[in-house]
Amino acid sequence: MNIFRLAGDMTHLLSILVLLLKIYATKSCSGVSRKTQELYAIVFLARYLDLFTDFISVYNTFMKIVFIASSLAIVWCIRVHPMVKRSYDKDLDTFRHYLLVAASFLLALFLHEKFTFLEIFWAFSIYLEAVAILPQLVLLQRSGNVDNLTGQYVFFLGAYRGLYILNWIYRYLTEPRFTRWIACVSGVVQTALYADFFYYYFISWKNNSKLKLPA
Amino acid sequence: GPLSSTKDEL
Repeated sequence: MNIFRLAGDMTHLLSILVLLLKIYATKSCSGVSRKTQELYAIVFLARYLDLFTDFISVYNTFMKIVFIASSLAIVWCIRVHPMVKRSYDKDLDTFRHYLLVAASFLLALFLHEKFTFLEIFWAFSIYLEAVAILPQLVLLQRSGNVDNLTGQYVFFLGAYRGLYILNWIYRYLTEPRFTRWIACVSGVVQTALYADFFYYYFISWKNNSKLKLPA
Repeated sequence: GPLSSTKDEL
């Protein structure tokens, strides 16, 4: 474990807490893409299949459970909770996210570290996570002004993988046999997808104005 | 040692 990875995990956890706060405090999921939340639930379920078989550390197991439970709870909230469900705008959240699932799984069948069930699902989860934010970014562009908590949620979610890139550089420089190409390349693509959001987020922070993504 | 195939990252 290094400071970059710990900061990355804490930023990821913070993004989830901010989203939970938004949904709980406002009893609304306006501006939140249900499809991105569903994709993240699939990402965690596919990535942590070894939750009960490979024990790495208490921290690792605890965080995996938190990520799986929170992503499922958020999807449940948006799909089932009567107050929150009413605020879901399905006419704006129209990204065909099942195509992202299919493409990621297909890619994982060809590009993986080992042709085993766990490794293919792990690669699938890495590729899917890289594109999981797309429905949310499309929704933000369509829904005009973005409320603060939703903007902060997306910012922290994008920042966490950026910190992981620093972690991979650090590990590459300090650990002789560290190679994690699938996660590294995918992580760079994932962070790059946030580039324009980060730009407009910075502008809104600098001008102390409302975050607005151009349509 | 062998390639660390164990996924120690989240």
